[in-house]
Amino acid sequence: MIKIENVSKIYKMGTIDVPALREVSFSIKQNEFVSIMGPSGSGKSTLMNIIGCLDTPTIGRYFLDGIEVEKLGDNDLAAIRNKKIGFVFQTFNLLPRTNALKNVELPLIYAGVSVKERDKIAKSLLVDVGLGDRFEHNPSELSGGQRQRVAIARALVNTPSILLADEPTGNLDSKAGAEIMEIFNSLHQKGATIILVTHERYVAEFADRIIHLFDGKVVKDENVDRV
Amino acid sequence: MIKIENVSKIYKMGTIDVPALREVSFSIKQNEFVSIMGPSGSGKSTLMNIIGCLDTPTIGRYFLDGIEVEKLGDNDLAAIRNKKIGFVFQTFNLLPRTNALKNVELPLIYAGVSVKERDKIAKSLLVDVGLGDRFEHNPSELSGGQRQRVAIARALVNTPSILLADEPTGNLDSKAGAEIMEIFNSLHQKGATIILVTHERYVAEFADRIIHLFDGKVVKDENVDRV
Ligand SMILES: Nc1ncnc2c1ncn2[C@@H]1O[C@H](COP(=O)(O)OP(=O)(O)OP(=O)(O)O)[C@@H](O)[C@H]1O
Ligand SMILES: Nc1ncnc2c1ncn2[C@@H]1O[C@H](COP(=O)(O)OP(=O)(O)OP(=O)(O)O)[C@@H](O)[C@H]1O
Ligand SMILES: [Mg+2]
Ligand SMILES: [Mg+2]
Repeated sequence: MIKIENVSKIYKMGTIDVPALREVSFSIKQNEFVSIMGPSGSGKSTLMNIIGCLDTPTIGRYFLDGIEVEKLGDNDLAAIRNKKIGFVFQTFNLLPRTNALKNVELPLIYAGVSVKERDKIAKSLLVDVGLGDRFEHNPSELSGGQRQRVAIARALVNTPSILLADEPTGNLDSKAGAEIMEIFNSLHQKGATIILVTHERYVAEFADRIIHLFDGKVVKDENVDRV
Repeated sequence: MIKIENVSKIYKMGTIDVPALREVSFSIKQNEFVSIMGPSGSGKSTLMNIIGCLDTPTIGRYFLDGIEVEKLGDNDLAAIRNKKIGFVFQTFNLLPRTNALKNVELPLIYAGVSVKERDKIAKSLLVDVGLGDRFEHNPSELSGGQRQRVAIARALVNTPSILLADEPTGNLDSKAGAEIMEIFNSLHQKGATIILVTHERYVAEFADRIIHLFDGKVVKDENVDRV
């Protein structure tokens, strides 16, 4: 369960304040699938960074499974980031000069999984995202969409209970995009909570609910009707 | 006039060959507006890098305004890249720790334009792309879509006669995307040649013609009917 309570985020640029989020409040239940939409610059990635425990609110509170995240120690936060939450960054954040397989294995190395086991898991995920023939390629030897798919595979490798995906299909053609959404769907059916940022309506509608941000505020929170 | 003649591009990964383009041939006339579509990994960015004189074919020839690019010296190539061609990279390639204004001014600094003049041109372009209030932000202080728009402004700052844009709206919501396409349209009406890579059909249809790549080959070359 995720509870965002009156959260504002204000970036400081020297003497200027840049408000990115303004008194945002909402909750997301366990195993819910929620999309976040909104214009460029409206605060979507800022909100995802807070939910993913990568950044903290300037004002307001964030509760994860009933516990206020601000009160957690560094070890608890590291365990949450590594085991509970899978994050697909908008900018991918792949390790340069490191091949696709190693990039995907990285979270498993931190989690102490054996070499044989992590090799098997990482390879099977790269195959799932259509990169069975790109294990040895470094990020500079992959196309934009292929890098994005490596980042998706890395986010899934620890079978997270919460998946945060920031524009996961932004660099993909509609076929590759649909394949990724199928993978997210099956993770959702296995019980995971999924929060997805997208600017494409047809992708947002894979979710049960869409939260709309504008200029840092929640301006709409709609259910997706399944006909 | 751009003429691609039987061009293949094969990347070498140790002992393995990775064919990215396979015997591609087509021509693009002065002041034509052409889109390139194709699945992730089909060779679109590789083709754009060759057309933009940033990479060379493994086999085949590339003619720009009747001159074979391979025969050009470094000074000619630098002048083409800086004055004739504007490039919006799929990965933006902005200078980190350098604010938006300076990033956009960069091509004008190389071209020897005065401080006052380049400040005026760069500011007006940032306003055109909706970033009038982000001059002082570095890339790390901008959202994904805002960074993309800085990269677009930088590509336009030298009023290029050829604009190469690789997924220019990939990180933008439909409103911001439409605003960018309006700017490209007006550049086209002033006589520029525009080549645009996209995976979104409605963006591709702003062009006169769509070239479809699949697995490194041109599989279709269609005119866009204007009704
Ligand atoms: N330096 C390299 N070394 C080896 N292979 C490479 C290299 N750069 C690209 N490739 C391969 O060449 C193929 C074409 O890449 P390219 O970047 O042109 O694709 P693209 O059509 O732009 O895809 P996307 O839509 O994902 O951006 C891909 O399969 C990619 O893995
Ligand atoms: N470190 C920072 N310092 C100052 N301002 C920032 C910083 N990071 C982000 N911003 C500003 O905060 C606002 C929200 O940014 P955010 O990245 O959350 O937008 P977004 O909704 O994800 O947009 P996009 O769709 O373009 O990715 C933007 O206007 C941006 O300029
Ligand atoms: Mg964002
Ligand atoms: Mg590409």
